[in-house]
Amino acid sequence: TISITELTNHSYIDHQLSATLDSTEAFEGPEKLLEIWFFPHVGKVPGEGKTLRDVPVETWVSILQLVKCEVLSIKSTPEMDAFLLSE
Amino acid sequence: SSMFIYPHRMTLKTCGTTTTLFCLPRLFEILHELLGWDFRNEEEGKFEPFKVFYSRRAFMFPSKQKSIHRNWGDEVDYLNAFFCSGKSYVVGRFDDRKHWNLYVTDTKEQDEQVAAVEESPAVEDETFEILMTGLDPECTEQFVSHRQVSAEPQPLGQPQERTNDDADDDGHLLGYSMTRKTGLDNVYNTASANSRDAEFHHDAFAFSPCGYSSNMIVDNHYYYTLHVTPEKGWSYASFESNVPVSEISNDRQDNVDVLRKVLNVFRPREFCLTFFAKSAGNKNFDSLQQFASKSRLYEKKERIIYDLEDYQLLYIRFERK
Repeated sequence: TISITELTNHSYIDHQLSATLDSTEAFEGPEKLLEIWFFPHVGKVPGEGKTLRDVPVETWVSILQLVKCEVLSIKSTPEMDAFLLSE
Repeated sequence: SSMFIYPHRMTLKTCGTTTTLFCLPRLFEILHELLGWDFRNEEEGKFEPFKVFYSRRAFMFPSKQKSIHRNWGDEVDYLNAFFCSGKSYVVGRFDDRKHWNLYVTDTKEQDEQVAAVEESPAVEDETFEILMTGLDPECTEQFVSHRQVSAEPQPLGQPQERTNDDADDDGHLLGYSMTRKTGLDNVYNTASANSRDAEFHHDAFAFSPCGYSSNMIVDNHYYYTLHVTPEKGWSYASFESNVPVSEISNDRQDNVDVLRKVLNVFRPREFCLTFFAKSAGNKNFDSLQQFASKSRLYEKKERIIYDLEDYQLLYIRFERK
């Protein structure tokens, strides 16, 4: 069960987008689901220990522009980042 | 829409008329620039990460999609031009536009020493997806917010890092309320798992005029995500999860129980489920197929099992009796 604290512990939130986003044209239900495993597990990530989680938020924002998505908010844990997106 | 980033893998799930595959060239370029990751197979002139999955149910309005996304064949051509050794599947009847599409690459070969290390349980992976249409109007009403969006844009500026006024954000506040009201935060019985409360984080948004998206993180590592389009005439809801239900609930729950809870929130006229796991020995393969033969509310219309090299896939489509 979630508690109200979940509203105040985002690691990133775009209040401007949250306030102005209009989904009137979002008519299509079925989603496109893309999953890429770059390596079989985290222990196989090469180099100096940099991983996907070291990609800055603003870089993800620019990549997602190509998808026509914007970042509404992010929750992070020690093991992953969960992005909530527009559309 | 949602995106999940782990150190070594990512999942991007996008609704509407998004152009998901068009991020691929820039994504691989950035990973090379920032992380030094180079997945180019020089011999074939394509990219070869460890594993790629791309899937979607047949669109309701394919002609409104953009470019390659109007047609599954064009998407597959694009993927095949980008990745090595891809295979595509049309799962279910092609003629009634209720089928499901899957593209998957061969698993990149590892050397023998690495393969031996990968026999560890940490590599175990499963994904459960439920795609529902024809939602009960009483249920969809719970996902209509009636909130007003700002007519005037907020002052321009950079999106803010964590602030203290998050609770003033109506979209997130209403999303939180919808989650609580519908019980979608109680899909998994994590609290009773190991006499401890598994860490649980939640992020939801109520769109205007309607619609809902949420991400739930279980035990810091697993997620489940829901997306709801409640409009009458083309209502749709999806549930996708990589939570290993048996493990997280200490065998007190299975995916049939998860399925029942989700169906109870939306009461769809039709739905299909897909379940991926590394091994056909996964108990959920049996229990989900038993549900198909025993359900009093739903009738199984199709059941397909695919052996996808190192994954097993179960697909079942149901209609309300």
